[in-house]
Amino acid sequence: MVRVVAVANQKGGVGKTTTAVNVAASLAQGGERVLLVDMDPQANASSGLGIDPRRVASGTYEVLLEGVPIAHAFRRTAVPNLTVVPAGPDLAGAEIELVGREGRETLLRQALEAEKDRFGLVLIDCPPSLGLLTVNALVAAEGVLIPIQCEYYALEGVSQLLNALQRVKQGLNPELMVLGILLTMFDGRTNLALQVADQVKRAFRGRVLRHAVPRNVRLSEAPSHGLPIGLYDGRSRGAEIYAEVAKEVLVRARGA
Amino acid sequence: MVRVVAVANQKGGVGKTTTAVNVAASLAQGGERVLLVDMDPQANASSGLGIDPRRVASGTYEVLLEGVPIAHAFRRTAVPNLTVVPAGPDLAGAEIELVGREGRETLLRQALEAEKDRFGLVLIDCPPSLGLLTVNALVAAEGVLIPIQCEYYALEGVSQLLNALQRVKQGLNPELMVLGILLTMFDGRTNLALQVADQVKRAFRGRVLRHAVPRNVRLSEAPSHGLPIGLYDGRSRGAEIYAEVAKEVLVRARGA
Ligand SMILES: Nc1ncnc2c1ncn2[C@@H]1O[C@H](COP(=O)(O)OP(=O)(O)OP(=O)(O)O)[C@@H](O)[C@H]1O
Ligand SMILES: Nc1ncnc2c1ncn2[C@@H]1O[C@H](COP(=O)(O)OP(=O)(O)OP(=O)(O)O)[C@@H](O)[C@H]1O
Ligand SMILES: [Mg+2]
Ligand SMILES: [Mg+2]
Repeated sequence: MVRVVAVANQKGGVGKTTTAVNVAASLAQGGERVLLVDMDPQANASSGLGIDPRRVASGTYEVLLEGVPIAHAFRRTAVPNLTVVPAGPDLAGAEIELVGREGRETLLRQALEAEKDRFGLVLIDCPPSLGLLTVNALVAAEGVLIPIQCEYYALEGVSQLLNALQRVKQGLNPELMVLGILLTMFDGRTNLALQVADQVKRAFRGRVLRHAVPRNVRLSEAPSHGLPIGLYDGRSRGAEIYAEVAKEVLVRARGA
Repeated sequence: MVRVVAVANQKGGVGKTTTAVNVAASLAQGGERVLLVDMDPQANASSGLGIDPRRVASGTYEVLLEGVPIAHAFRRTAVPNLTVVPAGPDLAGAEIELVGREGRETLLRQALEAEKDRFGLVLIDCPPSLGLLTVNALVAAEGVLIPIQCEYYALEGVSQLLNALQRVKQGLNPELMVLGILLTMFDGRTNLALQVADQVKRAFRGRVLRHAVPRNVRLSEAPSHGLPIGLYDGRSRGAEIYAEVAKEVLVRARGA
């Protein structure tokens, strides 16, 4: 049983936030109590759910570095059952501040300890790096969901990510496992996408989620309205696919 | 006259590496002596030019943290006149190691000092963050080229980037200026792209480069062959546009 899932990949722009927001929202719409933690100083998951990061007084930074209980940072969203710990302006300075801190890799795990059992699933959106914010997420998580864009550079970075996961598993979090790999922005008309998808499936037998997320402009429009795809355009291809992806993530989490 | 240009944007996947590699290669093909420094632990600029990052003995890490003279890290590429300082495996640990270092923000500027005048232009590819690797690039640079994907999340991050540039300008590098903003992955058929492009042009009057880079699959295929677009498919739309972009970058750099 995996209750905490980090959505991670140091390659930029592969669909981490889009996946974290839409999987969290789809499960919440289906009645699951979900917590989404925004560990990225860009605060895209926060704004993608209608929260203005500039006006966040208690967010991820305050929870990690000022000892604010995580429940104080909980924010409701437009989606019933979906709670967010938003990223505020100070999170940009956290990486450097964390370096000198005692137990610097385990701060998020400790903060979540008191509250995680109140939720059916906790998702953590990670920044595009393997620094201390992502490490905190990997130490707090029991499983990792890895979005991979069907592009060459994205494929190249996977071994670096798996090495980092291995180091966290051997050091601070022996339970950490790869919950699944999600192919994103898949355009079946290009050879490149077909080749990358094929290589990923061969390399990760059994761990690649059944559905690849196609490129769908409604997915990139939804954040400008502060809404997940299910509320912005529930009948779009993006909404349908993320509903399927969300179900599979939950099945894998429950069965792990 | 701007001789050192950082290609920066903390938003992931906006086309920083694609721009750095193809602008550098296009100018080099035209006879300009160009140096490209890979400051990203993902080492995409290195592999995009045919260098295997795992086999790099002296690269950006060794130059910054082990005092190796930057000229020792120079690597030739398939493009005449284009020299690369590649990223090796150790660069992933640099951000944390830099925190405790004396003069930690100025290490790249110092390393480049001895060699920068041997080149007509120096380009620096930055990682998707505003940490110490990007700060080193911003302190070493005289101008910043900012690729912006025509998407909502990419637009949102611009003010965070401009604030960081301002802090570097007020602190360590008063000469730093925005050389230009490049609209990338522009798909004129979507409203979102048109809206974002319009907002960027209004916000950055005069600093948005004339050509927007359209989405072009040949651009994403080229890196898997370790070649810039000009050598992979010189007649593609991607090659034509990046040749125009490169020219404009050089004109702006010379005129600045
Ligand atoms: N399937 C899709 N179809 C169309 N656009 C998409 C899709 N998935 C994501 N996008 C858009 O692509 C961009 C990158 O996605 P996103 O921001 O979710 O990636 P990320 O991995 O979180 O990026 P970062 O590394 O900066 O955190 C965003 O503008 C998003 O709206
Ligand atoms: N104009 C374009 N048309 C099609 N694909 C593109 C274009 N520009 C970039 N790409 C592809 O999009 C992906 C993201 O681009 P790139 O890696 O250059 O962005 P980046 O900003 O350097 O990412 P990161 O933040 O991870 O460093 C890559 O797979 C690249 O090949
Ligand atoms: Mg993100
Ligand atoms: Mg890059």
